[in-house]
Amino acid sequence: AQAAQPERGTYIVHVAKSEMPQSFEHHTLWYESSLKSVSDSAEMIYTYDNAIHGYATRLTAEEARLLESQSGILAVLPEMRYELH
Amino acid sequence: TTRTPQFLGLDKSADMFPESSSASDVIIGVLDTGVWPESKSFDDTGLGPVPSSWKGECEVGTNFSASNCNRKLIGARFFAKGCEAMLGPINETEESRSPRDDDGHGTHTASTAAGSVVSGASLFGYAAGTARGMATRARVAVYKVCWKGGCFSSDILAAIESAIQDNANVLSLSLGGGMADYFRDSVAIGAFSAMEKGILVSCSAGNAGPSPYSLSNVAPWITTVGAGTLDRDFPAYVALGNGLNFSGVSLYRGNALPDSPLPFVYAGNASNATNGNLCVTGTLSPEKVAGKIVLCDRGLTARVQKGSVVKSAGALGMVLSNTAANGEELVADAHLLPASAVGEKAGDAIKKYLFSEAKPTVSILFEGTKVGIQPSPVVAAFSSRGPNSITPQILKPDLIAPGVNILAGWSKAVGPTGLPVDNRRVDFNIISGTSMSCPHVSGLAALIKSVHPEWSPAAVRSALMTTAYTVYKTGAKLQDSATGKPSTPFDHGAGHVDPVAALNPGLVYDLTVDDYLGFLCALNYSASEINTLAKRKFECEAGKQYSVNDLNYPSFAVLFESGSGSGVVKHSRTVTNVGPAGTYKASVTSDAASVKISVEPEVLSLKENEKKSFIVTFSSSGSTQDRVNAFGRLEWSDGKHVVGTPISINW
Repeated sequence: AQAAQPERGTYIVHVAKSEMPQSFEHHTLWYESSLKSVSDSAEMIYTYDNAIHGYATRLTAEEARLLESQSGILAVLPEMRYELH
Repeated sequence: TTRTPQFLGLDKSADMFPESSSASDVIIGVLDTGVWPESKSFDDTGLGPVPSSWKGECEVGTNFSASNCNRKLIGARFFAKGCEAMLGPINETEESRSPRDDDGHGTHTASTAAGSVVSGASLFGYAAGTARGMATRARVAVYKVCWKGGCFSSDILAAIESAIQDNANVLSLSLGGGMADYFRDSVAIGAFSAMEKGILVSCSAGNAGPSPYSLSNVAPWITTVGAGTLDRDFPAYVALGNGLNFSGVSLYRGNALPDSPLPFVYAGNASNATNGNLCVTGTLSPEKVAGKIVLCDRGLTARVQKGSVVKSAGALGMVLSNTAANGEELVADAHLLPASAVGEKAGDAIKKYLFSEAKPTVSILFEGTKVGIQPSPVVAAFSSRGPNSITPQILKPDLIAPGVNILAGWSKAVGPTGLPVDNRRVDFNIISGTSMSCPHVSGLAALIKSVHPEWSPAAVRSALMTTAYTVYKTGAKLQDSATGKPSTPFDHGAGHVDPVAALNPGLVYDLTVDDYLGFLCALNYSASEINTLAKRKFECEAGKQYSVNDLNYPSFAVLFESGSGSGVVKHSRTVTNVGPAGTYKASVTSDAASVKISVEPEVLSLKENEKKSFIVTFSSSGSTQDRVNAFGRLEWSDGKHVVGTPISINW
C-alpha cells in the first residue's frame, strides 16, 4: 500500500544573499544546493534577484520548516492569493 | 475616461503637460489580467521610437505574438508558473496562456492609466465621448499575473522582478490581499525594491468599505488609492403604480420594456429559499416571476449575476435594491435585462409599496447619460477605509481618484458583465472599484514624472497628496456616499487628486530608502525581517531613537496610546522647496477641541531646493469621553501654493 504523500504547497524562500558561502560561484547554485538539502524532488518555480533575493518552490510543511532553519534563509513564506479590486 | 480628463482639469491644462519625448519616455507597468492589444486605446499613432532604456519584451503565447506590441504597448509578459503550481496547467480552451486579457480588467486599467485618445467611445451609447488614459503619451507594459484561479504572490513577485529589470517607471497594481505585516506581504516587499529603483508603485486601497480598518496595500512606500465618484450618472427611474417615482441607475441597452406598467414582485416572495430576496442562482420560482419585474436585494452574489438569474427565471426586468451595507451609492451595470439599481432608502420605500399593494406594478424609464451631477466627487461607499491596521501612525488611503462608473477599454473575449452567458462584445466597458481609481493615479504620476523626471516616487506622491482637495467649490467638505455626511481623512486620505495643482506643489515631503529603513527600525523589525523586506543586511543603531512619527510622510496620523486621555505626541517633518524661493506660513484647523496642535517654527523661509524641518506637537487634554477619532489639517502657504496635509487623531 502506498503511504499518503504529504501535501505540498508553494513557498517563497527569502535568502540573505550576503551570507552566500564563497564556495558557490553563483547565488542560484547556492539556492539549488540549499533546496536539495531538504527535498530531492522540489524544483524552483522562479528565482528572484530584483524584487527579492530568493526563489519560489513547492515544499511540504516539514521541508519548509527545515529550510527555514538553515543558515542564510531569512523566511519561507507560503504562497498568498491576491484578488482584483 | 470619456469624462475623467475634464473632471480632473486635464483638458484645460494640456499645455502644462509635455507633448514631446519626456512624456512618451515614461513607462507604466500594469500588473493585472493582461491586455487586449487590438483595443484602439493601444494605437501607437504619433508615438516615437520605444525609449532606449526599455529592456522589456512582448512574450509569445496563446493568441499573442510579438507583433501585438507596438510603440504604445511596448511590453507584454505573463506569469503563470505560480498559478499552475497551485491549480494545475492553465486550461487554454478557457484562458490564454499569454499576455492576452480574457477578463477585461487588465485592458480597462491599462487603458485608464495610459490609453491613447479614442474618439467615439461609449458602452451601448452610454458615457459617449473621447476616451483617453491619464497619460496619453506614456508607454504601457503589461504584466499578466491574474488568472481565473486568482493572482498568486509568486507570480506577482516574478512580474515585479521583470518590471524592475525592464526599467518601468511607474507600477500600477489594482489588486490586494489580506492584511499582513510588510515583511510577509509580497506586494509590499516587491514594491520596496521597485521604490528603491525610483519606480512609483500605485495600488488600489480595496473595496471593503465602508468598514473601518478595511484597507489593503498600506505600506508607506506604496501610494494607496481610494475611489470617488464623477459628476456623471446613468439615471433609470423606477415608476411605481401608485405614482411614486424613484431614481436609480442603469447601463442596460436592448429590447425595451412595454410602455404599460408591468406586474412587480419582491424576490423574497417569489422563492422558497430563505435568502430568496438575494436572487441567487436557482432560488426564484419561474411561475411567480415570469412576465414580471422582480425586486432583488444586493448581497452574496454579483449584481450582474442577479440580473442573469432573474432573466433566466422568465422575468422581464429587475430593480436591484441596496441594503445598509451599500447605503445610497449607485453603481451602474450593463445588465442582461432591463434593470435599475436603487439606493437603500428608495429600496425600502419600493418594498413598502410591494408589501402593501395587492397588484403592484412598475415601469423602468432609462434616461441615458447625465453629466454635471453635484456634489462630486463623493467618496465611494465601497472604497476601503482607515485607520491603517498595520501601522496606525501612517494615514491611509493616501488619496482618492475617480473609481465609480469608469469607461475604459475592454477585452473582446468577454461580455461587459463578465458572465459566461453574456455573448455581447464591446470595445469599452463601464465598471467601478478602487481598481479603477488606482490606474488614474498611476497615469497622473507618470504625467508628473514626465514634467519632473528628477523627483523621487515619494516626491511625486507628496505632490499629488499635498495638492489634493477636501472641499467642493462651494466650500463644503467632500461627502461620503456611505453616510451622506462629510468624509474624513480615514475615507479620502489627503483628498481628491488635482493633477494640475500637483505639477507645482511648492513644497514636497521627500523620502529616501534610508528613511524607510529607519521606519522599519521604529517598528522594531528584526535584522532578519528588514533583510527579507529590503534585501540588505541592515542593523538598527542601538542607541538611536527611531520613531514612526518622524517618517517624512505627507500626512499625520496621531495615536495617543491608551491609558490616559492626556498626552503629548510630536511628529517631525522636513519639506523641500521645489518651487521658487518663498516664505511659507503654517496654519492648522482641527475638529478636536481637546487636542492643542502647535507647529514649530510657524514660518519657513526657503530658497529654491532648500530643505527645512519643523515639529508638530499634539497635546491632548481630553477626558475619556473625548476619545473618539478627530481630524484636522495642516497647511503651509506662501500665498501662491497651499501645501495641505491631513491629520487624524485617535486614542
